[in-house]
Amino acid sequence: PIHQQVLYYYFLDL
Amino acid sequence: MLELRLVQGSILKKVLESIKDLVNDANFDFSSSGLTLQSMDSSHIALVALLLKSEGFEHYRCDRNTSMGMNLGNMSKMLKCAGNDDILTIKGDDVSDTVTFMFTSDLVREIFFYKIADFEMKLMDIDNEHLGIPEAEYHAIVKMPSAEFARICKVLASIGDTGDIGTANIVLRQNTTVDKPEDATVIEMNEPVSMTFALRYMNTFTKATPLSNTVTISLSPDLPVVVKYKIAEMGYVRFYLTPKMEE
Repeated sequence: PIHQQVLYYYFLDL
Repeated sequence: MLELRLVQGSILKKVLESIKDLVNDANFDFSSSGLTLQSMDSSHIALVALLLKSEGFEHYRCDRNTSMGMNLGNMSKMLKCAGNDDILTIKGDDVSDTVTFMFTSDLVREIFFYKIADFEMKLMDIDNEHLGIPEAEYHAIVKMPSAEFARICKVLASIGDTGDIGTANIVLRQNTTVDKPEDATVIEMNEPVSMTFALRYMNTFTKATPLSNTVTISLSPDLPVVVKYKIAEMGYVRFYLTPKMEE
């Protein structure tokens, strides 16, 4: 299946 | 005290049109260096980052850092009342919970303003999440005419992603033998990269096409794609979108 990570996975949550 | 005057008021209109379908409400952050906005879409897979530098404004006064929460749909409605050649002034203060947009025509500016319109909009409290986006090296960076990128996204989306009616392949080659530099397609590739993205989002990003003749697309397999529209002399609108991945 194809999935899509949320942005928090890549970028630091300040 | 906050007071900004933008001679080309249409720039802010175009910015709003480019982001209002992605984000409903957002905080506009004003500081002495300029106006910034960062907001994710409701599913947290796409993000918009806006910068309008203070130098790009005819007049820019921001006594202390201020964040103003605005509904972008309502803001867009108000900005639509401005003519494309109008000068836009934004005013705010620390005590009231409103922001004022003032539109003045520039027909005979030295003598008097032909028309002055002002609109007061209610501000809102928005709990804005802020992400730290590090500078990154990208595997491939494509700079191309923004209208061409919009056309490609539109065509691919119309064919759909289910394969029901068939498949579409579009190959874009580097092309620098053009009369105007903005018509060039420049591909800087450090390493080959292959990624999949939701076209629905890409199409939303292309609403920023009127802001810039060119668009820059930066790709790396471990990172969200960056689709960047430069706003001449002022800053940029950047969109980030996370890739679709096989489990």
